[in-house]
Amino acid sequence: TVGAVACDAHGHVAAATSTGGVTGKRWGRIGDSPLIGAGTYADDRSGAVSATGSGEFFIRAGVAHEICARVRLTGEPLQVAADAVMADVAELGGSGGVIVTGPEGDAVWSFTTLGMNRGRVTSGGERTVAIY
Amino acid sequence: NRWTLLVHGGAGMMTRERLTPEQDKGTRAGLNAALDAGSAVLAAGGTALDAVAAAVRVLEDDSHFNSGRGAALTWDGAAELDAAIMNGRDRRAGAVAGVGATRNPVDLARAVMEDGAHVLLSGAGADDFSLHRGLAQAAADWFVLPERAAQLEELKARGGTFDVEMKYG
Repeated sequence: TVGAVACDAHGHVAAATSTGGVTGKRWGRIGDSPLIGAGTYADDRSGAVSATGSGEFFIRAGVAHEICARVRLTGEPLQVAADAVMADVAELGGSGGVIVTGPEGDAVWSFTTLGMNRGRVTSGGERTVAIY
Repeated sequence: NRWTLLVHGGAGMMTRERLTPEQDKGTRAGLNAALDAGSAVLAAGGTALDAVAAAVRVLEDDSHFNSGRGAALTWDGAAELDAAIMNGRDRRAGAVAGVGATRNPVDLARAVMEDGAHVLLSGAGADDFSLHRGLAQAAADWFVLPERAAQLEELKARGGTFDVEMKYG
């Protein structure tokens, strides 16, 4: 699974996710990536989220929308919301990661697996690429 | 007027012991190429929507990642691809599931969003919509790579049903 989230110079956010799913999937199995609110969500009032991991658990936890709703309704920082929802996924038995940004241009990730292929770049010149 | 772009290329069992130096190098190069493509849009004053589409398109074409070219394969050895895109400005969204002939599924998801009638299209109908919208098509051998076929055979040989531990991404 791959994904991207962005906040542009006008404070608008967007998210995109794309995947082949899991090796050996059968019976038309679909994971969280194409489900708006599970693997992908964007709302200028809160943030943009793209997820990767054990899709069935991300669907059940409504991960992408849940992170945005926590921020919108409680004013929680993006990192706190992302970590809390990833902990909820773990409680269900799943694992994976999210990348998140918001209308202020925050750059946030949270993951509960051994590694996540990830990168971020900002207009301020920060650039990070990491795997482990 | 600050802008920000983040990308991911999957999460799972990556450790320094498991990844070969080539995989590590290729993964980092792919992530950097995606950051280059998306940040070029943002630095030119472009939209977040165009930036995420540009970044994901690069990753879909890179065989180091489980999407598009080099996607994980179904039990029958096919590539069944899913993608979604969403604009925070107006909460318009487009998504496709189980498609197999559009070179960049993220572009098909965007076409669904721009068309506006639906949010989620799936399977042969979504492939048909792609043809109607004139999107770039790709044959199965663009998506299906030998190393992914080998992973599928290894999983079957181990008696696995499907990659529940996400060992293969």
